[in-house]
Parts: sequence; C-alpha cells; structure tokens
Amino acid sequence: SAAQVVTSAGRRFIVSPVPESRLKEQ
Amino acid sequence: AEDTGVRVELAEEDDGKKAAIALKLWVEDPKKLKGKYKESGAIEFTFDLEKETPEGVAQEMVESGFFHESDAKIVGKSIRDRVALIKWRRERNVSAGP
Repeated sequence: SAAQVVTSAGRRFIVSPVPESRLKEQ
Repeated sequence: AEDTGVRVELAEEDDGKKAAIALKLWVEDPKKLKGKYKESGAIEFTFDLEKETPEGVAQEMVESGFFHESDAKIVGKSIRDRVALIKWRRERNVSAGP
C-alpha cells in the first residue's frame, strides 16, 4: 500500500514498499 | 556514480521530452547515512529538470521527516548523479538524431 506526503511547497512524495529483490543483501 | 547507499532510479520510462520526470528513491545501505533514517520504503516524486535542484528536493525530504538533516547532502548528491545521467542520455540521443 502506498502513502502520500504533501510538503508545504506542494510537492507530493509517494511512499511505497521497496521490492525485496532490489534490496542489497545485508 | 559513487555508492552513496541511496539509490535513485527512474520510476517511469523517460520519453526524452518532458521536463518533469518521475523518480524513485530508496535506501540501499542505511549504514552510509549519518542520521536516523525512517524506514518507510521507496519515495516516488517528480523532478523538474529545468526548474528544480536535487538539493532542494533533498531538503524537502528532510522537512517531511524521511531523512535527518545531516543526510540532506548525501540524498541530494544521489539525486544529482541520477539527474546528470538522465540529462547526458537525453543529450546523446539528441546528437545521435532520430
């Protein structure tokens, strides 16, 4: 599920989960 | 580009024309960040190649609570590297012709 954050300057950030395959192995 | 621990990629294919491009940013290596990072996932945003600066966007991410102030520089640099690559690709395509 994605969440949205709108800044005071009006910019929209959409936050979504990072696909596991794209994460570096720790 | 230098490994900053922060990954920035195109969120959609670049058509080479639009000034505003969709980018996606996420932390690959939290150890490279100085401040506390809020593990929220990938942050998608639009970036205007003509009007905006990577540092300005990084600052907005700090103000929104995604990153600590001390990491604004590293986030800005990560966006700058990706934007430079996109601009370079566009210029190369223009000079190569249709």
